[in-house]
Amino acid sequence: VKTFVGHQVLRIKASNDDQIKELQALEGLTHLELDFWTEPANIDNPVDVRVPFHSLQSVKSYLEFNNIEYSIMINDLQTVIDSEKQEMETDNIK
Amino acid sequence: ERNSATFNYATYHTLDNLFKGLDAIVLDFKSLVTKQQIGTSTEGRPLYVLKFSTGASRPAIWIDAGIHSREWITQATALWVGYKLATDYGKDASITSLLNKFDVYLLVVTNPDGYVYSHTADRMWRKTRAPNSGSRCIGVDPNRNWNAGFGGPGASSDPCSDSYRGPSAESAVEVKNIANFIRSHGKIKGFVSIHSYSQLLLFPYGYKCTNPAHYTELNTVGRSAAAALSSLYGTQYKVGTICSTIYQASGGSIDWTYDIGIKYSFAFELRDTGRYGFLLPATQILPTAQETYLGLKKIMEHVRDNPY
Repeated sequence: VKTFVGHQVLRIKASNDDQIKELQALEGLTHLELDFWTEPANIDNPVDVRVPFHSLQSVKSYLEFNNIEYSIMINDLQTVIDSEKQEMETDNIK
Repeated sequence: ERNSATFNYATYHTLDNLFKGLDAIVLDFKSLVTKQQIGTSTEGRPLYVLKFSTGASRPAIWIDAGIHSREWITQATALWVGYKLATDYGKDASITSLLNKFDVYLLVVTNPDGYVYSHTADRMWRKTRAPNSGSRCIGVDPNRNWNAGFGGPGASSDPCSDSYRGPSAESAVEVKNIANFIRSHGKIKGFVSIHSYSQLLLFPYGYKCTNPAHYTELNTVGRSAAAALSSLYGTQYKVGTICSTIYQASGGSIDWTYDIGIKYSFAFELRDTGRYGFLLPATQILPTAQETYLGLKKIMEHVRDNPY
């Protein structure tokens, strides 16, 4: 079973088209193994991206270097998945 | 849980349990609902549609959910919608009138292999589970595999990408089965695909950034559906074409259906916006399903009242 310990989901708000381009460039950095839940396309829609633990520092530095605003949407994805699984099991027993 | 009234719609279920839910609805509403298998997935799982019908040779409305397997709120919503349609027939005048004129086909789990995989191995799995020749990576994005601008912008040619389009249009057996069903039926007048998340109600086009011929009407219907949806809990939806609202994406289902003449082609992106993403808590299943049903109902009423 694939685990997501330490993975964070970041919510990124680009403020101009240049920042959208920076985010699209980030999408191309496959070694970071990013999973874009919503993709960078325009400034009206925030970009949500799942970042593995090993890429967190690089991604946050990249965003900060480019003055791109972000917040942490999910702090530890595995915790949320575990709680979802636990809830399903409890409901099944019920 | 074999009884549709006691089935727990407010939790996420395994594929087997969802199928039990389908069977319970069929069993409890025998004169209205039947289950049809329209094909099998890559790994041999059945693609079951619920058919709601009160007569022969009717025009029909198609609704599917779960083409992207990790979007669990969509399969859960679709199952509840199926139960609601069945219980509303004969009680709700609008649904009764709809089902006296139209059949409704409901595909609750469009990508069953991916759904099982998202339960057992990788909660974040999105694609099918088809092997890709010459690659170690598995799966095709089934919403980039339809024959609508196939291979164009907004889809990947890399089998390792989550938006891999596949080697050719309809190469994904899940897509091929639905496309064959739609073509052979010949009287599908409305097509709705349910996705999550980000609260959008979309219509063609996605593979190109030009407005469809029926833009004004589709936009009006979409806005009316979004308003109905919002009336329950205040959930806000954006409405528009795929390209103008999110981004250019080729090979999508509703572009294909629109281009083959199904004027009323829409895609929902259900909750949420900014807290849980694909991990919407189970406590939100029923509210999401209830509000989505109001939006769906508006679209289905428009299809019913505007024959073409």
